[in-house]
Amino acid sequence: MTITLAISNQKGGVAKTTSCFAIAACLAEKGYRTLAVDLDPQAHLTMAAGYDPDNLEKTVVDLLLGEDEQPEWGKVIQKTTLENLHLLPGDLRLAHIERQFGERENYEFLLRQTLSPITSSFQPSESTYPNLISAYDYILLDCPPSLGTLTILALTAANWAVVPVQAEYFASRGLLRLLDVVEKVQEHTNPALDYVIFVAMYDSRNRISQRVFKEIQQHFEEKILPTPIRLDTRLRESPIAGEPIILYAPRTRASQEYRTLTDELLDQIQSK
Amino acid sequence: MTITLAISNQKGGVAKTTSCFAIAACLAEKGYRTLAVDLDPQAHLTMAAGYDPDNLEKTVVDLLLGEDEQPEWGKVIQKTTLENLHLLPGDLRLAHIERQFGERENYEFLLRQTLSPITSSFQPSESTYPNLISAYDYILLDCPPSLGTLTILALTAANWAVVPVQAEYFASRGLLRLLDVVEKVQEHTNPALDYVIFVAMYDSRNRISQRVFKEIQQHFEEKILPTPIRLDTRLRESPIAGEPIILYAPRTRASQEYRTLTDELLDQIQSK
Ligand SMILES: Nc1ncnc2c1ncn2[C@@H]1O[C@H](COP(=O)(O)OP(=O)(O)OP(=O)(O)O)[C@@H](O)[C@H]1O
Ligand SMILES: Nc1ncnc2c1ncn2[C@@H]1O[C@H](COP(=O)(O)OP(=O)(O)OP(=O)(O)O)[C@@H](O)[C@H]1O
Ligand SMILES: [Mg+2]
Ligand SMILES: [Mg+2]
Repeated sequence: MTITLAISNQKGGVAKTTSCFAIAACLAEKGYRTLAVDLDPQAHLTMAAGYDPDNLEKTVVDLLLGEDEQPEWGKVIQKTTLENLHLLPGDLRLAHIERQFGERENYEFLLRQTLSPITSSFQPSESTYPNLISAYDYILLDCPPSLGTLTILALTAANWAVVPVQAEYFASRGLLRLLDVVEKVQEHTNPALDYVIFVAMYDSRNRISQRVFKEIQQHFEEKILPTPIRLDTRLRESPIAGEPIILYAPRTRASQEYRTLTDELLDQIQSK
Repeated sequence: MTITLAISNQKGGVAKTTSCFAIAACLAEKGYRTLAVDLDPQAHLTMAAGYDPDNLEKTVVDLLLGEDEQPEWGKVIQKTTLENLHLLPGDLRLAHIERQFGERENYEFLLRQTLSPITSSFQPSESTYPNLISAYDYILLDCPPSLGTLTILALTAANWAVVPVQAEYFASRGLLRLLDVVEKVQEHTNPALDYVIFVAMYDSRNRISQRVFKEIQQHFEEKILPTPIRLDTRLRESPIAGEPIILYAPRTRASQEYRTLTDELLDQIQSK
C-alpha cells in the first residue's frame, strides 16, 4: 500500500524542498520505492534532482491537465542518482493551476485521481511504463509556500501532512493556520489525513531558537518528531550537484539527522 | 512626490519582510515620511511591527475591497515605534484577493488606485486622517512569495521593484523569471517601472555564496546594490520586540548594513 506524504508549510524558505528530497532519498536508501513529486511552480525539487524544468518534454502538469485515459507515465517520470528514487518533475505551468483551478467543481481531487494508477496495487506492464517496475511504497509531494490550490490538492491526495517549521517566534502561528487547513481538508475531502511536525534549519547555538523549539515541543507534544535538522551548509551545495544530501555528503551531520528523522517518521506512520 | 517600492521575490524566505521593515525604518530615520504596506496574507510585516493581524479593526484589505469614496485612512494606518514610519497592516483576507481577483478586468490597478490619495500631492486635513499629516515620501510594499495577483498589484503600483536575492545557486533563475514579469508589467500596466537588486542573508564565510555573489554582480552589473546584508541573528529577534532592527539593535552589523544599503538605494532612485 502506497503512503503519500505532503511536505507543506505556507511560510517561505523553511526547507520544504530540501526535506522532501532528503527524506525521499533516505526512504529509497532503505529499499522503499519512492517517488518525489514537484508541485511548486518554481520547480526547485526538479532542479535539486539535476533536471531543468524548462527542458523536460512532460511534467506533472501534463498528467494533471491531460485528457488521456492512459497517460504516458514512462515519459514523465525521471530517474535520480539513487536507484529507488524517482522524480515526477514540475514546471512553471503549475502557476496556472494555482491561479485558475480553484474555481472548478471538485478540483481538490485532481491530484489524488491523477496519482491513483501508481498508488493502488496497480501493476503496470514494463512496456507501458518502463520507469515504473511497480507502484511506489512512498510518494512525497513538495508544496509551494502558500495554502492555495496546489497545497489543497496535495493535502487531499496525502495520508500525512509532514510539516517542517523553523524555531522562529512567529512559526507557531503559521503552523496553527496550516493545521486549520488540515482540519478543513479532513472535514471536506480527506478524513484520513493525519499530520506530523519537525523542526528544520535549527540554529542550535541560538538561545531564542532553543526556547522556541522547547515551546513547539510542549505545544505539539506527540505530533513533533524528536530530531531537529540543524543548519548545515552542505545542504546548500547538494542541489548544485543534482544529488540528494546522503549521496553528496553521506557523513555530514545533515545526512545523519535526516536519516534519524526518517526513522522517526516511519515509526509514526507505521505504528498507526 | 511619493516613490513606491515593491519588495518582491517569488522565492520563499529571502528576507523580503525583514528588508521591507529595515529599509522603511532607515528611510524614516533619515526624516522621510514612510509607509510600509503589508501585502502578504501571512502578515509577517504587521507582526514584526508589533501588531496582531487578527485583532485589527481594519487593514489594507478593507481599503482594497471597500466601496467608500472617502475611506477612513485614519482607522487603517497604524503607528510604529519610529516616528516617521507608519504601517498599513495586512491580514489573512489577502489570500482571498490572491485567489479570486485575477479574473476581474483591470484588476492590476486596484492597489495603485487605492493608494492614490496618499501618493499624489493630496494634503488631507488632520480631522479626516489624523494619522496622516500629509502624503508620504516613500511607500514600501511587502510582497508574498509568489508571482500572483498580489505581486502584480504591487508591481503595477510601484516606481521600483526592489528585489532581495540569496547568494544561492538557483537564485539567478528565479530572478530572471521575476524580471520577465517586471517586463510584462512594463509593457501592460506600468511603463515607468524600474528595478534594483540586492543580496540578503549573505553567508560571507561560504565559498559558494561568495562565488554566486560575484556571478550575480557580473550578470546584473549596475542593477545590483554594492552592499550585501549578511547573516545576523539579531534580525531574527527584532520582530519579537515589535521593533525595526535599527531601534532594537542599532549597533549590530545588520543595522549598519541596512543603513548603507538604503543610502545606495536612494542614490539609484534619486539619480534617475
Ligand atoms: N538545514 C539547513 N541548513 C542550511 N541551509 C538549509 C537547510 N535547509 C534548507 N537550507 C537552505 O535554505 C534555503 C531554503 O530551503 P528550501 O528551498 O528547501 O525551502 P522551501 O521551504 O522549499 O522554500 P520555498 O518556500 O521557496 O519552497 C535553501 O537555500 C536551502 O539550501
Ligand atoms: N540577514 C539575516 N540574518 C539572519 N536571519 C535573517 C536575515 N534576514 C532574514 N532573516 C530571517 O530569515 C527568515 C526569513 O526572512 P523573511 O521572513 O524576512 O523572508 P521573506 O522573504 O519575507 O519570507 P516569505 O517568502 O515567507 O515572505 C526570518 O526568520 C528572518 O528573521
Ligand atoms: Mg520549496
Ligand atoms: Mg515575507
